[in-house]
Amino acid sequence: KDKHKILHQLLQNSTS
Amino acid sequence: SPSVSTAELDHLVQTISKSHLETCQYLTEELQQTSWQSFLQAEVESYQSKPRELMWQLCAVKITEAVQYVVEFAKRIDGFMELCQNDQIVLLKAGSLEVILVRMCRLFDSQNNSVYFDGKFAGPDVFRALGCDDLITSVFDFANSMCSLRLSEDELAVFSAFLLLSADRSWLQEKLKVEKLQQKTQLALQHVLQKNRREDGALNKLRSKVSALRSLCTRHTETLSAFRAVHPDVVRTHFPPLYKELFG
Repeated sequence: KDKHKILHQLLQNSTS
Repeated sequence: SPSVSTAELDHLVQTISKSHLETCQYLTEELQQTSWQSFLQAEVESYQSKPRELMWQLCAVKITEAVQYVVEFAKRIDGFMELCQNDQIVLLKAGSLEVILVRMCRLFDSQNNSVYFDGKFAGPDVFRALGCDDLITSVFDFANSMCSLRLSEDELAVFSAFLLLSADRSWLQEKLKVEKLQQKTQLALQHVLQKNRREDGALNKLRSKVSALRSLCTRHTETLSAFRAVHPDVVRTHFPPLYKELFG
């Protein structure tokens, strides 16, 4: 998670 | 392997296909509207004369755009978001480029050996400025071989999901959980191939694509490393952060 902040964020975001 | 009814497999194929179409980045109709227009010679030469680092940056941006659609596709696969966060990240980090390469066959004109890129259809010569002709040739060869399978959208969709749910990726924490999902997806893949009256070898043909995909992705990582060694500042300051997270 720490090394993949953006990917983690995309996974957390609600469906776009 | 889990016992799954035909109705369940039908439903699984349907939901994966729906997710695929919702997240495919370009609809077939949109592509048809471009009339398969290729870049003019002057435009090709313009791409060829870009500085190497600018062409790399442009391609990194395009790949990153495509990745975001694949992430959204993954999120809509039943069971994916129930995996632990570590495994969601592991699977996407390892599988997103594989899915992009498979999706590429939807944007590929085999007759002219060209791919939809930056608004028109581009042959391998458009990418000469990257300085990795061998890799580009291999990518185009792969797209040609995928196109020759003439997969339907359903089959592409389920194959993409199957690739993402690879239980043999390194660093998975809940491997058995991923295996279970992958097995179900494999059954769905067999089901959709049978339903479309494919010959018996179709699944094996797709399985043989897996090693080709892994090789291409490894070569991409290696090529990026080599480029980064020469242009570290370009990568650090001008490449999309998501691209660096996944492939750097």
